[in-house]
Amino acid sequence: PPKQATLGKFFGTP
Amino acid sequence: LEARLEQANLLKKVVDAIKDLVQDCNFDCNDSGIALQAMDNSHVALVSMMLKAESFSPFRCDRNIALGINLSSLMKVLRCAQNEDILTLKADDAPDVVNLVFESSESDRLSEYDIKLMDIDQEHLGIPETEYSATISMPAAEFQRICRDLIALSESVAIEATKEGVKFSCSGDIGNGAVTLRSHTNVEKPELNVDIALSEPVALTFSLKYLVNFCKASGLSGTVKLCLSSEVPLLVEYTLASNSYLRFYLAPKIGD
Repeated sequence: PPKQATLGKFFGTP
Repeated sequence: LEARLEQANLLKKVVDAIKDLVQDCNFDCNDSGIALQAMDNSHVALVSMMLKAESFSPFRCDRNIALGINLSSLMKVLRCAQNEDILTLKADDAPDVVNLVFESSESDRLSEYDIKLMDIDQEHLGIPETEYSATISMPAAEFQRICRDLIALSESVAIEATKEGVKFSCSGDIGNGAVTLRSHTNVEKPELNVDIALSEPVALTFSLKYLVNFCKASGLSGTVKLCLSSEVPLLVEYTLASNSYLRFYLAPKIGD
C-alpha cells in the first residue's frame, strides 16, 4: 500500500 | 494588540475546527492581522489560518507579537462567550497573558478573561506558491459527507480529477466505494455549485482521518476549495469574510 508522506518532504524551512 | 471581532463565534468556530489537530500554537500578530501556522504531531497535516486586520473593527497592533496559546485553554474561555457577543482580544508588548473581553450587544453584560501565554518554539514551514492542476470548489457539507461516508469503508481515499469530474474512491475490507461529482451550476441555489477547474488530470491518495478532521471547519463557510497537483500536498481551503481564511494542507500517500 502507498506510504504516508510527511510535509517536510514538500515544504521547506525558510 | 487590540482587536475587536463583531462575533466571538468566528474565533470559537476556528479554534474548535483546529483544536484536535494542533494543541499549542503561536498566534502571530502584526499590522496585517492575526496568523497561525502549525503542523500536527505526525507532520502530515498543517493548519494555516489568517484573520486579516479587516476582519476586525477596530484592529490595532503596534508591535509584532507571538501569542503562544494552548488551544484547549482558549476553547475553555471561548465557550464562556455567547455566539453573538462582541469579542476584544488584548495583549501588551511583551505579554504574559492575552486578555479576552466578551460584550453582549443586547445586555450590559461584560465578561473578561486572561489566558496565560506559553513560549512555543514553532517550526515555520515555507509553503511554495503552487499552480495547482485541479481546483475544485464544492459545498463544504458535500465534502464532509463524502469523507464521513468513505471513512466507514477505508482509511484512505483516492481523489481523481479529470475533465469528466472528480471521483472520490476507496477500498477496504468490506468492499469498495466511490462518489463522483461533475461540474454543476445551480442558478437558484449557487451554494450547491460544483466547479472543477482543471489544467491537467490528477490522482492522489490521502488519509481520510485527516480529511474528516479538516471538515470540522465546515460551519465556517458554505464552500470548500480543494487544490490538487501530482505529488504535492492537498490544499483544503475555507474562505472567511474579508479575505481571511482557514487552510489545511495534507501530505499525500505515495508509492507502492
